[in-house]
Amino acid sequence: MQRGINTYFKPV
Amino acid sequence: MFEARLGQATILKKILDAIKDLLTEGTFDCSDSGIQLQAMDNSHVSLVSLTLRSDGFDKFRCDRNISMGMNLGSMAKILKCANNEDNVTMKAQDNADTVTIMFESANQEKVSDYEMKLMNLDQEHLGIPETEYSCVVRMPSMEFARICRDLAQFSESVVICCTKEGVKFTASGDVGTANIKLAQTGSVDKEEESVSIDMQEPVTLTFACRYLNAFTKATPLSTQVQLSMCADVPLVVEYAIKDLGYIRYYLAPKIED
Repeated sequence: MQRGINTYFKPV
Repeated sequence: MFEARLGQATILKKILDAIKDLLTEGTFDCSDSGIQLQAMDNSHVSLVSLTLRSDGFDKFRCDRNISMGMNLGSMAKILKCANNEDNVTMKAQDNADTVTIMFESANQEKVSDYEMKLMNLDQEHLGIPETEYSCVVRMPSMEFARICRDLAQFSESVVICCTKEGVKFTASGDVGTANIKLAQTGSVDKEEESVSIDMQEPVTLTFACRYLNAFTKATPLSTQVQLSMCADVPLVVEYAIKDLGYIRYYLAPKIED
């Protein structure tokens, strides 16, 4: 399964 | 007023080539420290982070921070009009809705300028946490590109396994299984040909080949590439841009369903 990068990095 | 000049248009061409397959548009954030761009690819699986330091430019002036949203396809069209050895200057007024890109031949006999419309891009900026990576591999960028290209024939995914003995790339599919192992090099005459591994603990992660292959479009920027890995966090693929900065790609690992 491919998660999105925004699962790991959150908006600042 | 923003103005940035580079001695050779070829560097900017290579930078555009390194990002335009992943991103259709991007915002160049300019400040007195330099130019930064951060953007996710369209599917939000990877992140591109570009940093160009102001001291790496032949001339750099940025009176007020400005964010220039650009269509990268349009910028690539403009850069196609430059000769590799041309000087390139990017200029924009404060609060402008256009940027001017100017090329000058070495003998100054040909000067061309292109005014490009800027875009208002509503892009969110992601915070990248400080990470102690379990394994950091440095290897020739051409070798990495070759491995990604070769293994993509066999599977959509590549497993990267790093131990202190070396780094192994594996792709398994209908044809069978392909393994490529690289050991750390001993003393080599040329640093750019070396493979080095800095390992705290072994790590095994799976990544989508198509993104790794997209990252290798940055190969002309640097003779070496650095892969930083840690369990359950995105891979970092970094290409240094000599005397100017770096381009980093972050890729979320694939996880078992």
